[in-house]
Amino acid sequence: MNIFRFFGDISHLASIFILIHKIHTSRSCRGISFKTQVLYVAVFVTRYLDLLYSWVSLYNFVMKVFFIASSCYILYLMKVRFRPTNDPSIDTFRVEYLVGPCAVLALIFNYGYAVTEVLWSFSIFLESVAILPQLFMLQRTGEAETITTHYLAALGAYRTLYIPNWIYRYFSEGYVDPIAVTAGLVQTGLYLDFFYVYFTKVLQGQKFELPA
Amino acid sequence: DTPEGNKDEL
Repeated sequence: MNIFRFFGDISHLASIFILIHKIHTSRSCRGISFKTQVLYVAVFVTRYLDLLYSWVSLYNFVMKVFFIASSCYILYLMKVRFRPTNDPSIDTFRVEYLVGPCAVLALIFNYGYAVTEVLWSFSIFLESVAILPQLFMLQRTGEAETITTHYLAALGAYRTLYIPNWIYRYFSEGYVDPIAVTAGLVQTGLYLDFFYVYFTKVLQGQKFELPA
Repeated sequence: DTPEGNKDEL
């Protein structure tokens, strides 16, 4: 554990709390892609299967359980509690274009042909693109509530902080995980456009609006 | 050494 990874994880936690807070206070999940949230549940469940057979640390255990539970809770909020505020007609990204290629990549690139290893790889690849339905929705509507942009910024910060974490680990442990690093770089790259608008507009007090 | 990824990461 190093400071980059720690703050990355804290940022990830924060993003989830921001999202739940947004849904509760506005009593609405407007602007949130249900598809992205479903993909996150798939990511956490397939990656954290090792909860059942390996122990890393209490920190690791608590975080994994939290990520699975909170992502399922968000689905509940969107599909049950605040269902009328969820508009599937603007959440149109085709997730099969993400899940299929990720499954193929996981079969090719993994650290061993065991079900758990392939699913772990799959979760890494899927996480790297899981935000796309959300970003696509943002692109379509052209604007977002400020709180939704804070959610995305915290999520993007988490991925960004994992990069110095890997650099740190390379120098301190001489260790590189090529699958995680490659997927992580792609994932962080997807946020670049968003970050640009977030820093130049939202943090200057303006509304998040994309140029027409 | 087992060929594993950063499984201690989240």
